Formats: sequence, C-alpha cells, structure tokens
Amino acid sequence: AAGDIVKDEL
Amino acid sequence: MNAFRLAGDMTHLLSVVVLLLKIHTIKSCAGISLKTQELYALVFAARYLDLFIHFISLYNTVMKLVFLASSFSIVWYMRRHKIVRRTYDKDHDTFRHHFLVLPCLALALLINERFTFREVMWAFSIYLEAVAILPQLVLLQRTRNIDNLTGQYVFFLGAYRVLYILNWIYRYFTEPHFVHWISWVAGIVQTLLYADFFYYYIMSWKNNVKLELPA
Repeated sequence: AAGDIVKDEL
Repeated sequence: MNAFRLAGDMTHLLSVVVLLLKIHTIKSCAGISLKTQELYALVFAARYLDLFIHFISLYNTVMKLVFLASSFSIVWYMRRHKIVRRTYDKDHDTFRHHFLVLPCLALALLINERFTFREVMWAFSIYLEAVAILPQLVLLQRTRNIDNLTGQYVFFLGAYRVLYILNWIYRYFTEPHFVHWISWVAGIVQTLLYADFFYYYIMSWKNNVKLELPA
C-alpha cells in the first residue's frame, strides 16, 4: 500500500 | 541515498553548525528568530515520532537525534542562557508564529497519506516546516546589520531545500514507487519562500557589499 512507503528522509 | 540527498542533509547540518557556532562561541543570537527556532523544534518533535519504532539506518537515526537535540538546545540557549538571551532581538521578532501551527494541524488532518496519528503528525511537520522560516525572513527584513553567520545560516537552510527538490526529481526517475506528493508540494512552497532572500544574498556576495533586505 502507498502508506507503507518508508519515509527515509529527514 | 543519492548525492543530492546527501548534499541536502549536509547543508542542513551545516546551517545548524553555523547557528550553534554563533550562539555557542560568539554567545550571540542577534538576528535569529526564536519563533522560527521554536517552530523547527516542534517540526522535528512531530516528524521523528517513529525514531524508536522504525529503524531505517544508523545514519538516519543519528541525524534525527542531531536535529532534535540541536533544535531544542538552540531554543534553550535563546530563552534561558544568561548571556545569549540578552542578544535576542525580541522587539523585531514579532511574527505571530502560533497562528501558523493550527492551520498546519488542520491541513494535516484533512490532507495526509493515511489517517493515523503518526501520519497526521508527519504531514503536520511537513506543512509547518514549509512556513517555519517566515518569522526569520521577517526579522531579517527588519535587521539593519545582518551579520555574516546569520546570512550564511539562512542561505544553507535554503540550499538544503533546493537540494531536496533535486533529490526528489532524481528519485522520481530512479525509484518509480517513490512519490510523496505532500512533501513535494510543501517543499516547493518552502523553497519559493527563499527566492527573494537568495536574490539579495547572491547580489550582496557578487557586489561584495553587506547583505540587506529591502523592507
């Protein structure tokens, strides 16, 4: 799901 | 991680180092907006809620801790340190920053990637970061003598935003599934806010004259 994209930015 | 992203993080880090240098070594926060610094502390607190839940990388964790610790310590210095706080230009730092917080929270409740506490707080932090520089830009406009460190601080912050946009463009083409529209739109708005400052900063640098923003 789109919401599962890891937010790896600061 | 691509080169734009790394360069963006490094200029962001550099901006914090420049500000801490000014505060810690010169014991001055003249020309620095406490309102903007308080907003940044709130931005990082809201965004890094997953710090101890989701491990991404050592780099990621360390950088998050650095931004959290530095933003809160800058606020502490400006409010509590007996020498630094006297240099704070309170009379010109009058932007009503509290009025930025509620609209950003409302927007985050309406527009988010998923209606969960953490996702709403993440969107809130993105929206708030986009406008958090406004009190600082207003204060710069009212400051007659912008010292070099203050000018460099804002310049590095703006450079970090430009580099993040280049990083998104790069990721868009190399990682097709990577699309965070919320951060893109808010990030572009945020970068545009610096356009005016950049113009005068580069002009003053080119002509070798002291930076001054027209009121």
